[in-house]
Amino acid sequence: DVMPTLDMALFDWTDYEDLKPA
Amino acid sequence: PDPCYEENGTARRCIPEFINAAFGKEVQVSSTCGRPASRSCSITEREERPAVRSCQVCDASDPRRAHPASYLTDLNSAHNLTCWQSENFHHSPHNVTLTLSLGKKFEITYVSLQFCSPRPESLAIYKSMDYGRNWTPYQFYSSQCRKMYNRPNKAAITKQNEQEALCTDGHTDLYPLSGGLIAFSTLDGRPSGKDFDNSPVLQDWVTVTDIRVVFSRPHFPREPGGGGGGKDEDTAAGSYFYAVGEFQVGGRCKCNGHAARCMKEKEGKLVCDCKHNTEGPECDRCKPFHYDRPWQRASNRETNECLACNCNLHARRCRFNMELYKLSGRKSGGVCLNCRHNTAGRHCHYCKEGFYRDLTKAITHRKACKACDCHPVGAAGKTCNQTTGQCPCKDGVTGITCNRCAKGYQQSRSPVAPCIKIP
Repeated sequence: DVMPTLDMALFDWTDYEDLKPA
Repeated sequence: PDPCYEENGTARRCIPEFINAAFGKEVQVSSTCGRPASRSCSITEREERPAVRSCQVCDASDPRRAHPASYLTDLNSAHNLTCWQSENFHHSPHNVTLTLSLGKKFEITYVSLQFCSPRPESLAIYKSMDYGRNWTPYQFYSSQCRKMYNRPNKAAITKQNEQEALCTDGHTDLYPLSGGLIAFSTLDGRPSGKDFDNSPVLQDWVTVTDIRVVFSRPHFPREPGGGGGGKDEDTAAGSYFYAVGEFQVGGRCKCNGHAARCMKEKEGKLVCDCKHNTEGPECDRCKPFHYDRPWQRASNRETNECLACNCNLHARRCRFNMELYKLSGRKSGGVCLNCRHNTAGRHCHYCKEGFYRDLTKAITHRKACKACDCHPVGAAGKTCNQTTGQCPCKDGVTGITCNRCAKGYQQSRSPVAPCIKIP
């Protein structure tokens, strides 16, 4: 059973703008 | 078949043929008779008959009576011996110089001169290894070595002075009055001559680009005539001259064992036709990208061809590193430069940081290294294991690129901890 890939849209970047990939 | 390679392609030592390197070459002479026309006399010997004096005219404008320098190195024919002849001179000593430029380094075995006049009483041979910039003595001949050249007569040659010019009183007799020979053998009597391959000193000793012969002093005349030209009352009293029929320099074009011939390049310059991945006028360096071991001259035992660096097809340039060469047991010292296709290392034999080895492809393949492609959120860094490609995953994250949550974890909203344990 393969897990789904991480969904980038689900992350909250509010406090981590500098980590957000381009 | 190429003499520089065995049939199976293995390199082997090769050398150009032995030639008279002077043949057909121009000789610069400091004096030639015939401008203006002059008369000179010489003594000729006839078997068991008294010597006879004969005189002849030298006239540079008349080919039948000219004695130009080109006669020194033309075809030597027993039927028609052509001689170069100097101007008459009236005092002794009197220097006349012959300078021969070979245009390239040669390794010579002998220098010989066949005279049409009596041999000089004193004569010096010099050599240059740098196209005439510097000259060093090669050999002296004189019945008065100390007085003329400040050298002892027939000094002993040992391993300590193999590169020293000697003086000898041999070959300086007045007789024969014509046809006498002076032959200097460059290796004769030199102890390391038998082990020439292993003697850099003698290899240097026989290397020349130019040869200069200086006739320093003729024999004094004896009646009726004698000496260089003889006393000739019809011309200026007591004149001498030097005359040479053949000037030979026997040797081989110097290619250090890496070429079987020399040839003229576009500009007419003589160069070796280098093999064994060597280049240069004397095959004296390794070709670019063939620096896996230092350049060496070929010997009977070892061909010492230059070897290509091993860069697995990922680099076009390399350099030689002596330390690495010694550490490898004198086997390999090449270091690849500017490895491409995301490879790294001395031989471009592994993948650079941020890439990993695709084991389905050979290391020589241009796609042998694949990008790690670590997930920007799931991975703790961008560098993966260079062999397996596994990225360093954050807690609870799995997958080669760290792009999924592990079993028992679920995606969170925090990019710092992207997977959290399911309560």
